[in-house]
Amino acid sequence: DQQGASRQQQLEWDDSTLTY
Amino acid sequence: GRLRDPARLRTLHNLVIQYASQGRYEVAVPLCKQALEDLEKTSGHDHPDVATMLNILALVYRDQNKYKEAAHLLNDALAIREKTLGKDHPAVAATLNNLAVLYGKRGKYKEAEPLCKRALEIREKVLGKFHPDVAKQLNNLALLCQNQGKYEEVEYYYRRALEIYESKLGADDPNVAKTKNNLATCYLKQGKFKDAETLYKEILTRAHEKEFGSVNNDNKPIWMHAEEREESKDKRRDAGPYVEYGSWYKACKVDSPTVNTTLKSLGALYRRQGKLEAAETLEECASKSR
Repeated sequence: DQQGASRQQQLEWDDSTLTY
Repeated sequence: GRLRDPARLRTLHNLVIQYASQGRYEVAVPLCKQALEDLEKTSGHDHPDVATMLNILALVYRDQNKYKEAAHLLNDALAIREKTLGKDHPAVAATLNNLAVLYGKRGKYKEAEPLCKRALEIREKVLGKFHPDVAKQLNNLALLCQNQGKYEEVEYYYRRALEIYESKLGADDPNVAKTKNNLATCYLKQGKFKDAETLYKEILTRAHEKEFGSVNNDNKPIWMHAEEREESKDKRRDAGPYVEYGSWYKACKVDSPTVNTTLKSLGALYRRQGKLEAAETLEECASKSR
């Protein structure tokens, strides 16, 4: 279950880099 | 300059994204490379549009799991943006963040961390210390530290993120429950089971109240029912199986991936304490809401 919780955590990409 | 026009750049960007999302990288990549060539011819290498196109190509490479190539392009884009937009521009922060993500995906947490920290500093400077984008950056930083086992730092970053989300977005924002879940995971890794339990209960109570109103004797979140069931199991030993469902079916209707994860995690904590009936109650609920 703890693995399940940490699997949810992912580094988040910032898509705003495409709009500048 | 065919691509000088921002509308053209955007159209090309959308086209590339579309091809990439269909897995047609063999079209997307040459399209990007051609656009880059055009841009560099007309505007020179150090132009913000070139940086944007490098970011687009990096995204295509990322989607192909070519993290090394993607990171190379982002480093190039970063240098251009720092030169053309200044060191403290949000676009620089965003590029630093994505570079950190790429390093993170390759397991290079140590290299990723300072990039993430620099992105955080820029965002704090530009947006103020309590902007939700700062919280998001704190989340990434926490995750990078978590992968290095630096739990005290993880705890600090998640706490700060939580404070921002709660004060800026309100207690019912999904980011609050998500961050509490992450913080709880960090507590578990440190053996702080009681603290984790408290957070899980807060998440479930909040989700319940949002759906069904304040908690009272006739309106209880699932974990209270679970504990009551656990406590009354001795009394029920003669009376057969547990049938008094009361109103707790309601709690199962609170449905979201975060709540589901929380149900399973709190269930595992109950199980650890030997509270098997309480654990079962939550696990049943979790499997139903899936």
